[in-house]
Amino acid sequence: MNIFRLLGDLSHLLAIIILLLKIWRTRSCAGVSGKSQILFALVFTTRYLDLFTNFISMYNSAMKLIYLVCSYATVFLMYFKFKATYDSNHDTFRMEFLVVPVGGLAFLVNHDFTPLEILWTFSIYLEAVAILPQLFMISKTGEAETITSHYLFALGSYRALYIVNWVFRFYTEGFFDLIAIVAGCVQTILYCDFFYLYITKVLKGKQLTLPA
Amino acid sequence: LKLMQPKDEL
Repeated sequence: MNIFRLLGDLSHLLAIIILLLKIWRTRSCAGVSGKSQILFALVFTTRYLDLFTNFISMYNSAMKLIYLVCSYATVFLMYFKFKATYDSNHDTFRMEFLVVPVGGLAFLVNHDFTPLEILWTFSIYLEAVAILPQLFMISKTGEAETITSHYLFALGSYRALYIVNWVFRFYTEGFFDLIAIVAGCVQTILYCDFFYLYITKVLKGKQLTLPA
Repeated sequence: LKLMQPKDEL
C-alpha cells in the first residue's frame, strides 16, 4: 500500500458516497445514468469474487464489501425507490455494445484461462468503459448538475491516482500488471475532456454545460 | 519482473 493507492481508493469511495448522498438527499436520480451504475455493479461483482477465495487484508476485504454494497444500493435507489425520477429518455446508451466486446476481449487477452481470472479481466476492461453511458447522457442533455460533476471528478481522480500508484510500484517493487495498466490508462483518457470542463467551469462556480 | 500477482489492488 502506498499513499497514491490509498488516496485513489478514498477518492473512489468518495465518488460512490457523493452519488449515493445526492440521490438520497434530493430524492432524485435525475441526470445520473442507471446504465453506468448497473455496469459498475457488474464490475464489482465479477472482480470481487475473490472475497471468497483469497484473503489479503481487512482493509482490502472491507473496501470490497463497501464498494459492492454501495453500488447495489445505488442501482436499487435508481431502479426501485426513486424510479420515477430516473431520466431514462436520455440514458439510451446500449449496454450490450460494451459488455459483449469486453467479454470477448477478456476471453482472448488474459493472464490465465481460468474462470476467476477471466471474470477479473472482464471487470478490468468493463470498468474502463463503464462511465461511457454517463458521459453520453451528459453530451445528450448538454449539462450536468454540479454535484454530478463532483462525482465524476472524484471517480476520474481515482483512476489518475492509480496510474501514479502503478508507476510508483513499478519502480519500488518491480510490480506491473499490463492488463490493469492499459485498461486504467484508457479509462483515465476518457475523463480528460471532462476534467478540462470541470476545471474551466465547475471550479469557477459555474454549472457544467457543454459548448454548443 | 513479476507479471501476475495476487490481486491486492481494488
